[in-house]
Amino acid sequence: SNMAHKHDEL
Amino acid sequence: MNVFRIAGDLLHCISIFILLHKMRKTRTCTGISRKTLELYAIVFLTRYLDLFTGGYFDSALSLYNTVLKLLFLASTFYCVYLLRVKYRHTYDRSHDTFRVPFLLGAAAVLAFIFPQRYTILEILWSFSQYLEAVAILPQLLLLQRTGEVENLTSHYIFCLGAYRGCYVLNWIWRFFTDSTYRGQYVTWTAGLIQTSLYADFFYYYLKYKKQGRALKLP
Repeated sequence: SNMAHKHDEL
Repeated sequence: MNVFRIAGDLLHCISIFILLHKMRKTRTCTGISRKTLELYAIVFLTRYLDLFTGGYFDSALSLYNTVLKLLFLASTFYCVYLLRVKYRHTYDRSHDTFRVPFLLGAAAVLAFIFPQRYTILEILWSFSQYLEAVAILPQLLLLQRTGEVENLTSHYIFCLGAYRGCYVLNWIWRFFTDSTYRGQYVTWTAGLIQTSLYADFFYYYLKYKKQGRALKLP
């Protein structure tokens, strides 16, 4: 679930 | 990365370009809300703290994000400089009176109650999402008070709203294509609030555009 909170947007 | 995300980012860049072009061409900042731009400066400062954590060259996406983050920060601060220093004598101070502390407070409360996660960086990130959702309000109030809106100013706000609208489509796309993405409820909430705030403006923008006249807000 760590991936779910990776911010890869602006 | 999908077509909605790229279109959104492109519209965001275009909106900033239109704003800078308008101010530099007319050598004034009439009709532009300093409060909205300062809120955007706070939004980018609190959201892009990950610029200090490195990883710029991890992937093509990281590099792309880093370049745009720096661009948004630099251009927003440049706009604030134009409003505060260079063209300050043309600034509509008496009309730009939205109570900004109210927005900052509401975004802070929401960020503490509903952050994406309970860490300092995540609370600040969530704060930036909630604040961005409402940052346009001082600008919309200013336009309503001055009545008729210059073309370039209306194009600027239209692009800004369309940018977030594209992001909502991007999130819908990712919801179905990227299962790790579905828990981003802060993004969903803030994005939907933000896009809906533009609904009224879009309506009048398209109406007057169709008639080929300058936009007037009631």
